[in-house]
Amino acid sequence: YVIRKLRLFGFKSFPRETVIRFSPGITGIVGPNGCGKSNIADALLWVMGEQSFKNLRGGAMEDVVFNGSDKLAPMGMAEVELQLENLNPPEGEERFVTIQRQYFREGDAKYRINGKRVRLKDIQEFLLEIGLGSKSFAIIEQGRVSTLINARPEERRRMIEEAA
Amino acid sequence: YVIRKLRLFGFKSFPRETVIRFSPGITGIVGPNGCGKSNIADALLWVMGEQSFKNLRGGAMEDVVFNGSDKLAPMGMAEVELQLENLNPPEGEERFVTIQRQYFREGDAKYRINGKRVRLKDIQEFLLEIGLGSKSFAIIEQGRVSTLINARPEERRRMIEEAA
Amino acid sequence: TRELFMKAYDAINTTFSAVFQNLFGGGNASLSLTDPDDPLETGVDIFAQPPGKKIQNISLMSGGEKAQTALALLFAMFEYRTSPLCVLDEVDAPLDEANVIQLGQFLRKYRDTVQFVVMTHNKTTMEMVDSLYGVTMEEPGCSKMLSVKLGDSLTS
Amino acid sequence: TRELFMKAYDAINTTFSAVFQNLFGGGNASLSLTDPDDPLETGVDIFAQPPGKKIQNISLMSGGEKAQTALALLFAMFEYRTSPLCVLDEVDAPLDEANVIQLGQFLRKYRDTVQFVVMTHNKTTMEMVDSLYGVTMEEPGCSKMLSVKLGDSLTS
Ligand SMILES: Nc1ncnc2c1ncn2[C@@H]1O[C@H](COP(=O)(O)OP(=O)(O)OP(=O)(O)O)[C@@H](O)[C@H]1O
Ligand SMILES: Nc1ncnc2c1ncn2[C@@H]1O[C@H](COP(=O)(O)OP(=O)(O)OP(=O)(O)O)[C@@H](O)[C@H]1O
Ligand SMILES: [Mg+2]
Ligand SMILES: [Mg+2]
Repeated sequence: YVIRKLRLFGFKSFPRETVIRFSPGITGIVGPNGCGKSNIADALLWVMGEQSFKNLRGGAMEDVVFNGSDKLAPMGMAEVELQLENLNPPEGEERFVTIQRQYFREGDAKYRINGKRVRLKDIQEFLLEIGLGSKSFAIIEQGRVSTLINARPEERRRMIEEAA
Repeated sequence: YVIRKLRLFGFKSFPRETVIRFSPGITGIVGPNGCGKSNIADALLWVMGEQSFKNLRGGAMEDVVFNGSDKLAPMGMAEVELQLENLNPPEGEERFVTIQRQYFREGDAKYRINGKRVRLKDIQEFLLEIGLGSKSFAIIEQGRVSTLINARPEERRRMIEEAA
Repeated sequence: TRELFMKAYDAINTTFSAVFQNLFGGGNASLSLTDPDDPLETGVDIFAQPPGKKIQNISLMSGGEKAQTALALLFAMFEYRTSPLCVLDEVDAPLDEANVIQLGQFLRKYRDTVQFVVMTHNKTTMEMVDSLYGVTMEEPGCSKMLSVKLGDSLTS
Repeated sequence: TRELFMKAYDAINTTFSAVFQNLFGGGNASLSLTDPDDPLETGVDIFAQPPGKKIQNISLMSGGEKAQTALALLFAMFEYRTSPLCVLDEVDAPLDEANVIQLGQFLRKYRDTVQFVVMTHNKTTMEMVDSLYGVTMEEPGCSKMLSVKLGDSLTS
């Protein structure tokens, strides 16, 4: 499987529908301080099932929803979609798979795979099958590269277990 | 008071006697990863009375003593000296003041002001008088610039108290 | 010590918001006491609003925004309690090019009253210093100083 | 799961020391179990010795050395459990110029099996990517993407 497209709408500092296409190899993301680069990493972490708002740098899950700016009003929902492509789809299976996550300011959350409502558990199981299950070493957040070194021995063990 | 000279001998990665002269204004220190830049910041923190080996990135106070390299044997003592100049010395007082700290691998520690043996407390009191007492905001260690922001409200209060 | 603390807090709070606006080119920032009735035990909260943004939980700020806000608070404490020396070890690492230049200009404003020692890998920062030292490990494991700017004697 | 853990641990340990030597151009590194008799509960320690230096407590390593050692361990885990995606958010911030180039070369070795997404402020890192996006906040508080390299359609 490869990552094809990420779509953000109302997620953190992305009030307008934004699509990022990923090509194979290395994609660089640049821009001034505070423009939204780490929010894209958060969007990937979130759509892949991250449940702790602390790991998304917020004080509550509601902080993933666009909170307004000088000129724009706050929004009521955050939505992120990730499109994956299976390079060798077995007979009868879809070539493209899209996982979607929505969160409403009142607290409702909805998950979808190819448009069909599913539970969070279904998304997590699908990702585990394709090797995207363990995010602890697939997404290195800003300032946390040396966490592996500074962690306690038991925490390092848990990371190795995730890889096992 | 201004800082004139820092002398390191056997401190961390400085086995040979090394003198750094400081001019007024801004002094830059550059060099590849692992060459010894932060060890200079540690030397300043240490000679000014830092007692916690954790704040010096060590596992024990002994870690401030040069521990050897491929070719050089470990040393038995670490010594750092800081020379300060009083720009308006009152009648009869010295223009230059040198504070020195030594640590021996067995655990002995010696402190001197202008060559005379003193206690650590004397060094700390002298520094407090000349405005170098509170190091928490005078020396920002690597990777810790955002600590002020990430700290709990009570810790921020303590920092303001130090400045008071 | 109650008066001492409140006097320091008020002065630092005023300078903090001025320095913040200077570093960010606008916006607002201020401190607030978590328990104003008890000045001896109260904690201190930070509010920061970069220009054009809403006030938010400071944990949502970016890496660079947090570093700059921390530097603004640091300098405010410095103004209140001037110390002859300030060591900044790679504080420019999270900053983009424009903010590195901004930090350099800021340090030059203070250089008559404070001696700064700045460790960095950033070429822009290197250009704004008064004197520059290099540290090498030609001999593995053994640090040696070289004076790379403004000539004078090679310290070793 | 005992066998699963030990199999992963052994493979990661071997790759870790090879990748470490590759990134540092020499030296040694290895993992060790704090309690080898109890593979289900044991912790994992890290030993690292940059070239020319003695083995020391890893807390004494420099900011850049710690980051590089962490990246070596990360890549070792990646080799064992290949994941299609890896996001690295400003991991080059503590590295000097030579090590940034080294990291870039390293990423290019893996690029056929892994998609990397790399956030950075470092110009050297920007030059080694396959496609580049810029993020701007022309409208304050509202992020917008621009495609800055290799043409194709401007995403918005
Ligand atoms: N729910 C939200 N609504 C609106 N804005 C938000 C929300 N959550 C975060 N932000 C804004 O996003 C900005 C941070 O973005 P981000 O951390 O992605 O920056 P960055 O590009 O990584 O910057 P740096 O280079 O400094 O790391 C903050 O200024 C914050 O105000
Ligand atoms: N007691 C000691 N004896 C010998 N070497 C030591 C001792 N303590 C620390 N070191 C060495 O000093 C080096 C770290 O130096 P330092 O942290 O100053 O590097 P740096 O120049 O700040 O690098 P970076 O740019 O990565 O931050 C380590 O490689 C460590 O092995
Ligand atoms: Mg960021
Ligand atoms: Mg350092």
